[in-house]
Amino acid sequence: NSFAIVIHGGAGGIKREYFTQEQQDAYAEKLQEALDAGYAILEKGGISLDAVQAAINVMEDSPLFNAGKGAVYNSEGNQEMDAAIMDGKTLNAGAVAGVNHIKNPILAARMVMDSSEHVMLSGKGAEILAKKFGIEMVDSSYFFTEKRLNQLREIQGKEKTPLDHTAYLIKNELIDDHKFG
Amino acid sequence: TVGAVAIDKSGNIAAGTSTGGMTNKKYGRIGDVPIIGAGTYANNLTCGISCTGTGEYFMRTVAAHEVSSLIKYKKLSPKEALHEVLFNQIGPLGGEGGIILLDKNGDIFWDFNSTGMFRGFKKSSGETKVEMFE
Repeated sequence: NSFAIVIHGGAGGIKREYFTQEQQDAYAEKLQEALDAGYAILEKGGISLDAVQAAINVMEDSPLFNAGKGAVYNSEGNQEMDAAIMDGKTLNAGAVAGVNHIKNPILAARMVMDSSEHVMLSGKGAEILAKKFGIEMVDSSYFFTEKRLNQLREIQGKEKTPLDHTAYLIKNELIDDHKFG
Repeated sequence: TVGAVAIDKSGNIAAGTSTGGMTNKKYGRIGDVPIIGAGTYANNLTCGISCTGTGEYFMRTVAAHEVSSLIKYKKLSPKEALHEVLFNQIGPLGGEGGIILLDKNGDIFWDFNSTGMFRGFKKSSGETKVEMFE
């Protein structure tokens, strides 16, 4: 009857010296909140799929992380989000790609898994189905964050794509230290 | 990118990942996250996995499924499998990022070849941890 949850909030140029204590505390607090949300479901006997969804929802709703509210901008100044979820018991899986009106893309991924015969839906089709199933839709302006926009402006026009969290760094020179996809 | 992997009281594992992709990506670019087996994978026989990093490299190595397969067929430990994929497959190609893993026994592992990864876990045994840096 043991249970557990593990989470991540992105990787990249993350060194202690690049973050203020206030920023470190904010990240730690939100990570703990996400863990607690998932753990609470498991503790009550809930299923792992619901726990994963709950933990990710917390991080999607925070501007600190590159998902949902804190999603980064593409080269055209828009956001295009992806999400996936998989059930290890049945090997069922669901995913959405390139969406920008679904408040919590992980919910849409779950909907694709549970309520369609498909594994991955992209763009308009994913959003139409999400809306049909009552998943919360938002105007794309909901995802606006000044820090992410500034992060884009720093490198727009260049062939560079930095990993997560660069927007929150005190210094910007890390951008030049990265390998780029 | 954010992700989570959990195992419930029935021993069922689930994994999920959500992302905005990479800043300044080309419009229409899709990374590893929504591709089952690349950035996200779960199998009760082995483990659940969520990845974060430069998606193209996780796609090219089918990273999440590769880790699971190394455990299943080559009998590597989760720690060895993560190291193999991150440092011997993704790293040499130029890829950077990290992976969290929760195995069928409820044991938790993570590894990354970037300078850091925001991460944490909480177990019914009472163990819990949140870490950010190396």
